[in-house]
Amino acid sequence: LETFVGHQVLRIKTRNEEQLKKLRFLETLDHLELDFWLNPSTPALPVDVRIPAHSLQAVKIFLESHGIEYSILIEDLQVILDREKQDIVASQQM
Amino acid sequence: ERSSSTFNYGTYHSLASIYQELDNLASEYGNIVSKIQIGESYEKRPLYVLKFSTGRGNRPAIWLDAGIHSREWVTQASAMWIAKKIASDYGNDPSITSLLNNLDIFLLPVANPDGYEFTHTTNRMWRKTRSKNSGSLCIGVDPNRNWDAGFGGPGASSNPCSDSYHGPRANSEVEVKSVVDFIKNHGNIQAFLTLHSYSQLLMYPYGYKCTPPADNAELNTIGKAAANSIRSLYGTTYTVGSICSTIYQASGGSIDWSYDYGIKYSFAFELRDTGRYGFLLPAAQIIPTAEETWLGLKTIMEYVRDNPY
Repeated sequence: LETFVGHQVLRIKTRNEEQLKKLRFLETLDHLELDFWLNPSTPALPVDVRIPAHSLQAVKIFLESHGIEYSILIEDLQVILDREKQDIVASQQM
Repeated sequence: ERSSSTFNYGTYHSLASIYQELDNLASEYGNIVSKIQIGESYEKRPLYVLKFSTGRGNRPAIWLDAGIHSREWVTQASAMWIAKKIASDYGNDPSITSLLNNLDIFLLPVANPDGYEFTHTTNRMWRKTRSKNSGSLCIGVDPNRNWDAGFGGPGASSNPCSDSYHGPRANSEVEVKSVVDFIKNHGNIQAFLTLHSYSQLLMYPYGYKCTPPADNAELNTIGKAAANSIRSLYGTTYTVGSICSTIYQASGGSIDWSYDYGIKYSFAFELRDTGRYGFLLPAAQIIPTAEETWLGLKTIMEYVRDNPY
């Protein structure tokens, strides 16, 4: 089973079309291996993106350098996945 | 010996366990529930639909599917709870009894079984089908960009490595084609409802274009009534609108196809939550999510029952 240790999910809030364009550019950078849970659409809607540990620094620097606001929704995805797995196992044992 | 009374609806299950439960429901509620195979997935897993029916012949019917995006686990889990709810409440709940005395319901709880199995065995974050793409090492097509409605337009990717890859042609995915064939062969589907997560949205066509559908006012009214029903249980708020107005342009989606095919009451639900857990909604929220979703679905189903076209 693939692990997601250190992967974070960021919630990104854009203020204008220009910032949205920057996020769409980010989407095209395959080497970052970003997984958009909510895609960039309009400034009114947030963008949620799962970022592998190896890309975290680059993405955060990119966002900060363009003045794009973000917050961390999920600090470490694997922690939540482990909890989910434990719940399933516990339920099966019951 | 197993029965649906021992199935834990408040946890996430493997595909095998879900398929076993479909048999249990069909056996336990044989008077109204039957299991139909409508096709096979790319990796040859059966596509099972539960038919809820009290009558003979081709009655007007409602289509409901879940899990076309495999990582949206709360949708498959909610569909199973809803199946049990419909089966066990027939004859006890006047609303469900009246629904099934007038309409059939077809429920496809796992629309993308290959993807679902893959999320359990290999990659919890998998969204697409598991078909091979000619000329690419990347696997899978986004099955909700693969319908014949504005296929290949805005909001879908032509890159096989993208999570929103639309596929080589409309209906290229056997999981999509099987549903299309079933709906066409049935010939009397009055509503097409599909469950996704997450964001708490209730959407109607269109996604492939931003012009409102001919029935915009009616669909909006029904959607708002359903959202009110959802909110009435636990206060969960839903945003209602067309796909284009609530999220973004997305072409090749299932409800755009069903609406253009002539199924007026076409809706897509995006279930809980709004992002705290996203696709990893804790199992403790499965039953509350299913309960409130059912209220929204029931509101739409009652409208469909009372407003044939």
